[in-house]
Amino acid sequence: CSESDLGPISLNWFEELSAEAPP
Amino acid sequence: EVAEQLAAEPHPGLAEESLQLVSKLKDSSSCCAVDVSTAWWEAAGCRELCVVTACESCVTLWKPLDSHCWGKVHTWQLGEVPVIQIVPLPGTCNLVCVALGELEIGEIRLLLYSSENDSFKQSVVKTGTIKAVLGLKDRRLVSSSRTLQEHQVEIVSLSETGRSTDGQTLMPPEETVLAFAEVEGMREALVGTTAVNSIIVWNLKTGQLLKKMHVGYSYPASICHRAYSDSGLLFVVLSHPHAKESESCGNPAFRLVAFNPTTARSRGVMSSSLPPGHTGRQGDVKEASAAAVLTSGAIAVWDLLLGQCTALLPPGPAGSWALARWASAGACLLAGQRDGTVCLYRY
Repeated sequence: CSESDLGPISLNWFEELSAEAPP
Repeated sequence: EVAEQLAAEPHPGLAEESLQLVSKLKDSSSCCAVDVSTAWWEAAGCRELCVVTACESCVTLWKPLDSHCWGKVHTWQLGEVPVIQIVPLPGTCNLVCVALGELEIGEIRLLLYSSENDSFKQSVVKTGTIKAVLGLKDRRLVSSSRTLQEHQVEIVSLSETGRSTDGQTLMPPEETVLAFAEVEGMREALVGTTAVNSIIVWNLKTGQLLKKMHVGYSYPASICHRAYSDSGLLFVVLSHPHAKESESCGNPAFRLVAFNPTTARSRGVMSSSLPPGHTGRQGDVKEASAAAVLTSGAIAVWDLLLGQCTALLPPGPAGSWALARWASAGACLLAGQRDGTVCLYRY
């Protein structure tokens, strides 16, 4: 899978989504 | 004469492939087998991988004996509400859960051995209208339940003696969660699939709902079996019990799908289809291997990374296969028939 298919990929997606999501 | 004929004409599925019958166990008192699983059990300082079989009214623990034989250790009688499924607790010893109910799960019960008073026990962990349940690492149990007013996703932690020590609620999505899978290698991440074909990602520590991603309309009622994160993508193994046959991908039984949790975009990585001429399936996944009982009464086994069916176990002389589960350790398939016979195959 490439970024063109799936958009920008982040290795720290879990931490980033946890920081953004409502508590 | 029959033996000669079988020797001369081995079934092509078994001859070509890699399922080797290791042993067979049969509970003569069992009426109708509903599930089979494995659990680690320790007695007199010796920890062994035991087989757990369930019929509607009782659950039996079997320990390995010499020469591929199995001996009954204990049978828990469970009363009037039928057993629906065994819920293994990964990484635990002397503990196993079962789900009981009529059409839906109404109760989850813990079956255990207590060394305190050297006895086998059972205790109720949760009651309600339970839609899905999964045993997690570290003696935790996650379940989704529904009342007319609310939808609840809850984690219960159990002590070594089987007592509930802690409970936590996860933020529920609007729709009902129908299956869960732990994200391998990420202790605090959990995924679930919902009634409207979404993948949900939670943070187990905080209870936050992190992301909701759509699976796709072509695959209704998808069920998640396994999930892992690699290179910033979330890979999920899904089964598709109700997907229709299509020219592009045949009759899909399992798919490995890569999700980008940052953008919620996804792409299919590998699809495993039913063997030609077979329909219907109800399956189990462990690592890269999937197994499913087909409506023909056969069991099919797939390598999910190759997307290929690697073995087909035809219905035996005694009848159709009804159950297919992977043992929690070792490459071993547990194949069960309705009469309570369980065959262990090395894969």
